[in-house]
Amino acid sequence: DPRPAQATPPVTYAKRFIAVSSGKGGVGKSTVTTNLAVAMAKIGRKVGVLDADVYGFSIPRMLGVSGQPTMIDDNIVPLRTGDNIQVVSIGFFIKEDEPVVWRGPLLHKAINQFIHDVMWDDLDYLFLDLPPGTGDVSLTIAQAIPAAEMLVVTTPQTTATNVAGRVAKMAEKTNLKVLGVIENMSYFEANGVREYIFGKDGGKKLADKLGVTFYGEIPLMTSMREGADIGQPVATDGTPEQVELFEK
Amino acid sequence: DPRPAQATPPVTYAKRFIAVSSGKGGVGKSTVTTNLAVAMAKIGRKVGVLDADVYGFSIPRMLGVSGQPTMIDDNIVPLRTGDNIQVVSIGFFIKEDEPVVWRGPLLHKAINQFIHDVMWDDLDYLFLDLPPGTGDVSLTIAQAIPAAEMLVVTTPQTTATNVAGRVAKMAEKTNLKVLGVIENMSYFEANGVREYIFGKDGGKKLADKLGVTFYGEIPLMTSMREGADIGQPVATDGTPEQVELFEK
Ligand SMILES: Nc1ncnc2c1ncn2[C@@H]1O[C@H](COP(=O)(O)OP(=O)(O)O)[C@@H](O)[C@H]1O
Ligand SMILES: Nc1ncnc2c1ncn2[C@@H]1O[C@H](COP(=O)(O)OP(=O)(O)O)[C@@H](O)[C@H]1O
Repeated sequence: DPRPAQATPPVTYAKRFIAVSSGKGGVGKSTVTTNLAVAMAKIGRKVGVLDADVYGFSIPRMLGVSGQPTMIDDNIVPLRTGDNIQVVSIGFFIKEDEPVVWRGPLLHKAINQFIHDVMWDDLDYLFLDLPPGTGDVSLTIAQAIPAAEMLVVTTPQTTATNVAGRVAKMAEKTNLKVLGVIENMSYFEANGVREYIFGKDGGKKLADKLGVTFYGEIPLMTSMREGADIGQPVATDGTPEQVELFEK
Repeated sequence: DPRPAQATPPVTYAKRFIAVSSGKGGVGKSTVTTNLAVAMAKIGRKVGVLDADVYGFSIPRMLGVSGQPTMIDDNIVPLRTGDNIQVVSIGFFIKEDEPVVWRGPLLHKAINQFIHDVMWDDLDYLFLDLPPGTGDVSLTIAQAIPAAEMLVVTTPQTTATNVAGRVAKMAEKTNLKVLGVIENMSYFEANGVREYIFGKDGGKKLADKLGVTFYGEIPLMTSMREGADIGQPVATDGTPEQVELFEK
């Protein structure tokens, strides 16, 4: 069992902890995390986002928050977005073009600080944006928050679903419950014709293979990338059908 | 200087070492690596590919090679593709749906074995497919092969180029020369209209910022994903314009 005996206090500052993961990077994991967080905040839930993707953090930019968080007695006070989402990211502590060249043990310490030393305010949901793959950080999170549930983001092609399968196996090893699978970049629609650039049905097949819920398909939309670039996820001002995609 | 004194023999089994990297995953780094390797092999170069992306290896599938490599006195004999490309990947030693949950030090050892204990046969080019980001593996490679040159793959959007900028900064820290930038997924063309789903000109801007060559744009093409899924990169049987894109 890779999990050491629980030396630290159990983590209880949110009703639910949703660890958003993906086997590979670039499948839209952070985009899905930020849109889900905004969609939940819009229906009145108290939401936090912990950006644990230390090598490729992009949550601050996607949620449009920046600056140095206040510290009270070595505890981090999260920043807040316009929708009152509480956010903590490694990006608040280093510059975006600064390489994070950390070896495992340093990383472990930073992540543990993010898990145990943040003054979150009474959350319904804490979304944890995990790094892609199955390295140190995901293990550390799984060990620290046994109650976390994993949401797997994938794109339709076989290579992505294979790698996502590895993530699900890891969840098994660390006893994290897999909530379900969301498929992103499912197709691109031009003039009413859908082009399945990255293939078709990979997400659905993965959900079936894992025996978990399939939360549906999110198409490739230029507006989603634009929203991520300006710090306003489409769920913020998106058309009802885009918000509906996220509230599922 | 993060690089320890050269304790091991210098690495000289190839005329050029091209480390293909990207700040983020999912930008098409492995797709570019495999297509470049095939394009070079087609014009008669002796080519090897080392899949150092231990968390998200996909080279074996994309080049259509599988199986257990032969070992001679603890040295690995590479597998070969139909184009006579020599290939070594972590994927030959573990199953594709097995999570690679390695902490830094174990990883370091495996990568060093790939660098020093493989019987490569007289290479013109060794392409190293690095993991995305700037973690342990990229450092280990930079330390072991100081002569390696880095090719940065990015997609057009700002978040990807920001992260790619981090990789370039890391190259500076480890004294790897940055050859240039290739932009992938630049646009999708339907009915003669180009849709810039992921934005425009990010690659060119990054190359200018780093003062390196911009090797051009590769469009989103369903045929590229299909080729990667069946182990036949488009450069193998691609139309002249696709091969031309890669031979640049
Ligand atoms: N459905 C989508 N349509 C268009 N662009 C998308 C979509 N999902 C993600 N993107 C873009 O793709 C890039 C990668 O997404 P990101 O969320 O950073 O992936 P990950 O967190 O998996 O690395 C971002 O630039 C984002 O804006
Ligand atoms: N230009 C392209 N057009 C269409 N699909 C692409 C293109 N480049 C990459 N892909 C697909 O995108 C996915 C991610 O590419 P991959 O090379 O695995 O990225 P990385 O190595 O950066 O993680 C693969 O399924 C691949 O087939």
